[in-house]
Amino acid sequence: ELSLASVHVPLESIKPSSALPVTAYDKNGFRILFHFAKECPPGRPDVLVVVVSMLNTAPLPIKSIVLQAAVPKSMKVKLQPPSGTELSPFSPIQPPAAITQVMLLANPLKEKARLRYRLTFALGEQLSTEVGEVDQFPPVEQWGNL
Amino acid sequence: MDDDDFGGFEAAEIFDGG
Repeated sequence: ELSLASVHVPLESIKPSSALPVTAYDKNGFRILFHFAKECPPGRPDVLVVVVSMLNTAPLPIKSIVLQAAVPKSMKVKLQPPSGTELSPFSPIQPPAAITQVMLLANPLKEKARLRYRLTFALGEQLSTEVGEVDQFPPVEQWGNL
Repeated sequence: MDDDDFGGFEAAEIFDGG
């Protein structure tokens, strides 16, 4: 059963793994990291739970942030709603603002995981669309005990 | 970038059915 429609992983239920996060995007002070969860969702050993965190270290606010993801047809991806769509400007005397978003990756055929993202946001008045690809996922055999 | 084996872009549903 490839569909992820019925799978929902609450952020609080996620145990972070010891695997290093992967930097998916890092430009002009806007950084997006993929952190990998230790375990798969109950009953879905084929699904990798990823916590996407978006950080702003730029002196400008970043608004209207939307992340989209695409995966090879043999896989499925689902993005749960993000914790926000705006990041306030960086202030050295406060912790950086962050957005977290849970992303689920189903890979039943255990192929090498690849993901393409499309990121749209407004930095100051400047509207941007960025695309990129991420392929440094943990080896699929380790999904579920990271 | 080979486009053939990738599926379409997915985005978060704004109102999560929950």
